[in-house]
Amino acid sequence: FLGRKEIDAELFDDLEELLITADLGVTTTRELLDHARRKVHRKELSDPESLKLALKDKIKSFIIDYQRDAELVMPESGPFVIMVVGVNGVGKTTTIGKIAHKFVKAGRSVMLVAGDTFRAAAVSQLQIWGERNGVHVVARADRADPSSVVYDAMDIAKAKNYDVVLVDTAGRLHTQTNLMEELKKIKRVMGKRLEGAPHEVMLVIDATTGQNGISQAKLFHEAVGITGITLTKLDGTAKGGIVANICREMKTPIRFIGVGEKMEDLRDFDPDEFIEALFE
Amino acid sequence: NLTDRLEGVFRRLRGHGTLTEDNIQEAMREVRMALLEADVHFKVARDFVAGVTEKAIGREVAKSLSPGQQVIKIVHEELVALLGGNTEQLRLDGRQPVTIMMAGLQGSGKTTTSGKLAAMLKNKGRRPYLVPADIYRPAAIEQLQVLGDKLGVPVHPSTTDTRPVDICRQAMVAAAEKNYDTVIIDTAGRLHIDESLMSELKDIQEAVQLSEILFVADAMTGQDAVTVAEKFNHDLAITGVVLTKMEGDARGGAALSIKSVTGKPIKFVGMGEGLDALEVFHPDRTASRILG
Ligand SMILES: Nc1nc2c(ncn2[C@@H]2O[C@H](COP(=O)(O)OP(=O)(O)OP(=O)(O)O)[C@@H](O)[C@H]2O)c(=O)[nH]1
Ligand SMILES: Nc1nc2c(ncn2[C@@H]2O[C@H](COP(=O)(O)OP(=O)(O)OP(=O)(O)O)[C@@H](O)[C@H]2O)c(=O)[nH]1
Ligand SMILES: [Mg+2]
Ligand SMILES: [Mg+2]
Repeated sequence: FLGRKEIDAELFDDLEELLITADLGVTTTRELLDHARRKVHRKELSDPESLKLALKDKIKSFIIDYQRDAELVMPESGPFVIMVVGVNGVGKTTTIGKIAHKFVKAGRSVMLVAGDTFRAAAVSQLQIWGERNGVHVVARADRADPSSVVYDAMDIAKAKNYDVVLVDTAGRLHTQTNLMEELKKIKRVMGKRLEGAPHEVMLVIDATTGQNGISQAKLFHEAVGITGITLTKLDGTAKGGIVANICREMKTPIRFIGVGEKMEDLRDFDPDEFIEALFE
Repeated sequence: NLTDRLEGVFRRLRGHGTLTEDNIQEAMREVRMALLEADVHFKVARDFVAGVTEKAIGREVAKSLSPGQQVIKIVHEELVALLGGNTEQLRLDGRQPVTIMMAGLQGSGKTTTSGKLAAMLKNKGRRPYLVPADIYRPAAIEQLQVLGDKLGVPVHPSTTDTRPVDICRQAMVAAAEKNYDTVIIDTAGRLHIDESLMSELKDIQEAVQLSEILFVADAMTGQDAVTVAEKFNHDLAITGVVLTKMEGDARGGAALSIKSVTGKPIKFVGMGEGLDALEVFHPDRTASRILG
């Protein structure tokens, strides 16, 4: 483990560097190392391997500390509506294309909703994902109010009895109050038109995000109540350690990870694999 | 915040007219913590603090400042110097047409920034030409076309069945024919560890005379900023950096990480989604933000 034969100050320095460069943040790293130091002091740990294991267990406890099921659970009847939110460029639209693929492979009927009526070519981008999956995309030709697109979409979803509805929203910074209000309205309209919708509010977080991820999660949660997280771009070199803090704070499960730009590049989140990768 | 924490540090140590090696140690630990909380890379923060410590030892505490404020002043000055040392504008006077290639990770803001640059250059009286060279992302070419239409800036009619390097060659021919003086090439987002896609950028660099290669990075990037910037700079010899989404609440430590590891000037910051939201980089504002 990091080539060290014994627990000493240098080992702790190396661990500090490992945890911080994995984006776990200063406060959490400090807490983890203090926890480890106490165990060493109480003679509960005496070699680097067991210290490593103790750290992994502690981090795992932050991540799986949620009360809901880790898997997406389909409702008894009616469309299962997933609203996808997050800041600009994190991979919302692409993730919807991937989730659609997963459900189509599982034999479900899927519908996409082009709720980003703002950004250049956002609707076209989602339509291409719809074509790739062979699924219907509800979109408006004009720059309609996203709430009105979603309103119509809920009616269509009910009428055509789709199993899964994926609603794309425009990227927005969590600090833009008016845009966060817009998101609340989209959610309200969904719920009024189709009872229980959205059944899942999925926050997409980019694995390269630093400590700002905590602020993002906090404000999106306050605005619309996040029920699941997808961590994207884990095929890069970033470790995505920020989610350890987010999950700990919000007790929200990480549903999926994005590991590439193709339709198949989505995996169910595996906490053990994730933590192993943190320590690589 | 850092000022309060430093006041706390110096309250515990007594009577200071000069910053000494002893009284500065604990203060510098607080500074390092603040930098890490701001997403400055682990090694960059350590080196920066070591450098500033040397500068601070032996300095007199100004009459009007508390020791904590004096330390912040020195740290702030040093940050500004590091961030902005060689601030540079776009190189517009060299060989014409000026050719700018945008490069960076997926979703960092390259396409939007290409549009913003075109808007800025058009306002300066230049004749920009937007070149969509992203043949992979669904509707990427359309995205740049929509921006061009909005601005009244011509966009090269790229298609997804042409190799990016050929798109660029063809665009240079078109630019010469139509007398466009600034060519802005938007490339696909890619991972720095994807060797075949990094080669694609090197191919463009060899095929076209590039005046600028702008590395576009998201202001909220964490520790990974160093690894990514280092690789892009190593493979392409970037000439400048653009930090996007800076109007949010990210502390922006990635700015210091990227600047220290590449040595290349941060030329612009993206301050919004609108095509007018591009500003010249202000080192002092970013320094204050990083220090919190
Ligand atoms: N390498 C990699 N790239 C990804 C992943 N997920 C998305 N991307 C890429 O990230 C870029 C942005 O993806 P989008 O789906 O447009 O992101 P978005 O959140 O919808 O963006 P906005 O709607 O503009 O806010 C695209 O180039 C995607 O191909 C991933 O898991 N790995
Ligand atoms: N808030 C904010 N959003 C920005 C800024 N710059 C770009 N964006 C948004 O970030 C998202 C991604 O921008 P793009 O221009 O598509 O990014 P890209 O680098 O071209 O993405 P790929 O081509 O997929 O790699 C879009 O939603 C943009 O509107 C900025 O300065 N502030
Ligand atoms: Mg999108
Ligand atoms: Mg792009």
